[in-house]
Amino acid sequence: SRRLFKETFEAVNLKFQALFPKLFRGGEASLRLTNPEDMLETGIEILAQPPGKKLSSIELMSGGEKALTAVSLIFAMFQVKPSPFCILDEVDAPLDEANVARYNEAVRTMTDRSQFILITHIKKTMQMVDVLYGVTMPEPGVSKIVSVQVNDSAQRRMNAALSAR
Amino acid sequence: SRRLFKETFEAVNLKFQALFPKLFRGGEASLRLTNPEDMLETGIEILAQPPGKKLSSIELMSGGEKALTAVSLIFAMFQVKPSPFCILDEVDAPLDEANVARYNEAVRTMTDRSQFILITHIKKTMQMVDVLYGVTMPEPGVSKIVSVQVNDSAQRRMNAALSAR
Amino acid sequence: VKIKRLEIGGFKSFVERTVIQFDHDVTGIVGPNGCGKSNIVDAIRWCMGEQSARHLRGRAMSDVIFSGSDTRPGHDFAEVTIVFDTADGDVPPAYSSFPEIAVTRRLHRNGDSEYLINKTQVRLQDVTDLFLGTGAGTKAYSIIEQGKVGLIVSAKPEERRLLIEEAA
Amino acid sequence: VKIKRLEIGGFKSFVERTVIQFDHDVTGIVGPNGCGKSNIVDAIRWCMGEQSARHLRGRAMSDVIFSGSDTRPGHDFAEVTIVFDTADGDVPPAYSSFPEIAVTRRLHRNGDSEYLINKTQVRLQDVTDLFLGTGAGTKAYSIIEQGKVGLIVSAKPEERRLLIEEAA
Ligand SMILES: Nc1ncnc2c1ncn2[C@@H]1O[C@H](COP(=O)(O)OP(=O)(O)OP(=O)(O)O)[C@@H](O)[C@H]1O
Ligand SMILES: Nc1ncnc2c1ncn2[C@@H]1O[C@H](COP(=O)(O)OP(=O)(O)OP(=O)(O)O)[C@@H](O)[C@H]1O
Ligand SMILES: [Mg+2]
Ligand SMILES: [Mg+2]
Repeated sequence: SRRLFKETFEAVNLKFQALFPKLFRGGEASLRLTNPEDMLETGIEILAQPPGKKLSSIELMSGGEKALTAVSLIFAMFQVKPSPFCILDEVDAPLDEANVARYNEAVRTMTDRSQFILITHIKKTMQMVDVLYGVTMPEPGVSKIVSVQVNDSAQRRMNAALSAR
Repeated sequence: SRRLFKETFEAVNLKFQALFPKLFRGGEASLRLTNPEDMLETGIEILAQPPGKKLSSIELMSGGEKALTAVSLIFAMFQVKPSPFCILDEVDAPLDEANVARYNEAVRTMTDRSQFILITHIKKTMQMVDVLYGVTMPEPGVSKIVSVQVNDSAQRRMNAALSAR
Repeated sequence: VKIKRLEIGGFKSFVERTVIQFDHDVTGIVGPNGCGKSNIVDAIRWCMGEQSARHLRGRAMSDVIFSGSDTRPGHDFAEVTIVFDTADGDVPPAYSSFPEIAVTRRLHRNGDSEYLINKTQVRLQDVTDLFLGTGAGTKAYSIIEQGKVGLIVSAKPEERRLLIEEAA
Repeated sequence: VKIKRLEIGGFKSFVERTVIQFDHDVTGIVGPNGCGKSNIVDAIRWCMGEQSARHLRGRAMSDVIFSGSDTRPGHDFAEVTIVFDTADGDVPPAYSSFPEIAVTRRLHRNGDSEYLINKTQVRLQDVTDLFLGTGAGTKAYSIIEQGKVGLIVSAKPEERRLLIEEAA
């Protein structure tokens, strides 16, 4: 329905405007309807301005900036209508060290309402998760889950939760 | 011309068949013409089988396997008709540690005929290049090349080359 | 709902029955290229009712059945089970009395295919209804596939509205 | 030929005149997201004669001119020079007497655009001929853009033949 779309759009827009500057440590971003008169057909434009830079078309942004902008928008939608789980497959691949840390921090703030599954090749991300499953192929072509490591701080959180029951 | 295409195709195919097993430490791959009767219109199919796995459609391969297969093909074309330089922008992003090392090794073997420029976020790659240019934005929005580090072994190669003249 | 665990057997490279527990807030999956990490994501999508083989990197749906390796023959069927924990109560009424909801999808080489909820055979429609009811649905923004994060930025404005529609 | 150096001024985020030497076999370019690394690649493509703004992530060619930042106004023009070393002799006859070949492209805000070879104004055709002559051309496989390495694998068979045609 028109009204539901408009309400959802505005809610997501508010969350996006709040989340982008957190992930970018500054700057601003928002969503804009290409055709505000027509809630049934309008498209959605993304306006994004990293800190200190001029607002220009989103295509000119760098690979890492685009990924982080996309994550801000996806997490904004998550905050409006959470899904029980969120799977992010190598989303951190284009990010530099500082942005990998910010991405993982943002994931952590979203865990109050959803479970996250992160697939990664990046060590910093591996240090940020609660449990690590290692997948390998000791026999070529046949997958095997070979190791499970629980992060210390996660272990402590679980113990605290268990003893509190 | 038909004959030139056919000759180039076969030359690239030979190089590709030799290079893929080097990068994958085994397995096999080749190119196949979709329409061998028609040198002017035929398409080119890629058949690739990582070590120990069954040959299946290339789309089923993993992100890293696809990237490494693409690198094998691109370097095969380079070996048939070198370009003075080759620019690889974050091509190593989807690769695991072992494949990053193999990719960098392959780049090094290609340097007899071309200069390589690698853009990367990966430390192992940074250790493999001869010189590192650091790009930053101390003033937001304004790029600056802020550091140049020459790798020890590259320095030694240069000194040897200079003293040999 | 929360995901409790995933059980994969005969699906893509997971020919051996594999159980993955999801007891934590943030689970990391790591390993070399081509070892099966994204196949786990495909297994979850497939179990949730994905109908397009292309969205699972295949040409035909039978591509999800283990096709063999140097040392093993192909498998006869693929099966994936997702087990949900209903403790936090966000459950469709039909299942509110169960402590767990197990959704299973099975595909045989000969094309036969089954869907089960808590071991009872159901239709695909029941599975998609259940997922929609729990809020998992096939939300386009709850599974970000490898290499695809940039699409939301490069998408046409009309394509982006579909994401808002999903959230609505 | 070898690339000796690159000189960028007013091009995208490189508003200040910047010189990058290429004396080594393998040059690495590193830095935080958005600091200008891929812009260097765009500068090289542009100087070699790229005519499509979309291939440079822009909407119009004027997008390559520094548009300003919080602390600086926009620039009036973009200029990129690639200097080649002709020592190894792979040079088109017209330039074989020069020790270096400097190719410059300039674009002004008002739309005026110039191409120069060794400071002599030439046409775009002369620039593309020179690059083809040296083997640099705009070989589709000598510049692999960020995120694009998978395209050769996901391309249609008819699209892949274009790469072989370029190598031929
Ligand atoms: N039906 C099948 N039978 C057997 N193997 C399969 C089947 N489908 C896919 N595979 C194999 O699974 C592998 C891909 O696995 P996957 O995409 O999960 O890797 P990955 O761990 O995500 O790697 P990367 O880090 O490179 O993304 C491929 O080698 C492919 O051949
Ligand atoms: N005409 C212009 N004027 C000013 N800034 C520009 C212009 N064109 C592009 N930029 C800026 O350049 C930045 C992109 O730079 P670039 O793509 O080179 O980053 P990068 O170093 O490759 O980053 P990443 O590691 O994320 O790929 C963007 O922030 C963009 O706004
Ligand atoms: Mg993967
Ligand atoms: Mg870049």
